[in-house]
Amino acid sequence: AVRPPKRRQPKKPNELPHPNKLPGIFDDSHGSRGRQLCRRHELYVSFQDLGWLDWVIAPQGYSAYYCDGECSFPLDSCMNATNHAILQSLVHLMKPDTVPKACCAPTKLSATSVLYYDSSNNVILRKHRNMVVKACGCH
Amino acid sequence: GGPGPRPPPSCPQRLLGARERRDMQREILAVLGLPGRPRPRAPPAAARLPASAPLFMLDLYHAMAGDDDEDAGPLERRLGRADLVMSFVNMVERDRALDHQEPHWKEFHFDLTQIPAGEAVTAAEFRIYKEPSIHLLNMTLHVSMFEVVQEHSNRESDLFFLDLQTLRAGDEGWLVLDVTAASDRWLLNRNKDLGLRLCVETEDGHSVDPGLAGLLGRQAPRSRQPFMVTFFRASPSPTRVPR
Repeated sequence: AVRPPKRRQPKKPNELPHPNKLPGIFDDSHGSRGRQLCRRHELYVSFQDLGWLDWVIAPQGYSAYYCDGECSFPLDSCMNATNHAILQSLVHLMKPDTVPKACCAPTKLSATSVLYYDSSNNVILRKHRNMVVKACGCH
Repeated sequence: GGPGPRPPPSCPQRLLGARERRDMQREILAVLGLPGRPRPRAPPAAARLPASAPLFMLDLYHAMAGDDDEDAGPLERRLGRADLVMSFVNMVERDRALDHQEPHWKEFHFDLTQIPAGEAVTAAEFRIYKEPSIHLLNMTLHVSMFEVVQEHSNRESDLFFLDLQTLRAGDEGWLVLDVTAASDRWLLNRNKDLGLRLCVETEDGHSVDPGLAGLLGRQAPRSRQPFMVTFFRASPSPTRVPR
């Protein structure tokens, strides 16, 4: 007998998670299953802390948001990992006590510009896209 | 890998050793698009005075940082398309000055090896400061810029016309000459320096020494020395997965 055609699952669009589908940050801080919902914090990446101010002219660093806690939209649900997520993961490895791992798929990203000297004293201005997380999937 | 739940606080967080920290910094530099940690030659104390290129680039940085404003001028629009702006300050200047017969000109040679590979040039400009000329009062001057394509020992060099600006002998300020057309050849001859030749003529076609016209070269104060600025559009960097 001809098997009924297999119902194909509609292909899940690889879209960034929509912030409204999740328990917002104003819900109780313990979600339905008693887990610690992740909360949003500001992370300042300081070029001063990295010891780079002898060649970086501006800025002194930049601040972005990060999530801390068990989040509903982990980073790996979103194919294009942001530069900031990679940077945060690396800073986490250097300062595990102060900076948590990157955990959340961002929904709003902006660029940051860095002005610096190269080894031949030329001055270079470089714009880094998707470096600063302005909003993330959990909130 | 993915961000599983954080290890319980009891789990000892191992801090990194010096070599691992250096590896991490190299990783962060790679995210910032840098091959390695630049080590600019520390300028001698006298050279710490503000120089023309960093001053100009700092203005660009503020313009780029605030690039949302609608009334963007030509420079801001040029900036909006650029991912990378590079100012070149290391140049060799050659003067065919007064003691030679006409025509007079100034040549500036830039080291092209510092131009990053894989970037598309969207615009390039040569900036030179002009003071009011005390020798050519109230004259109109034509300033032309050429690329020195090929030099010959026994005859005049092959030149490629780039830009022409007309100004008054009494004018003062930064003169900006568009050298974007020269960038087509850069990628072909990266190992050769880029030679730019500057000529000044009066209305009746007489060649004038650029120094007499008030154009400042390498001898000028640091904040008024000539330099070149190049705007690049980066090729889309491949997405990276966090390790």
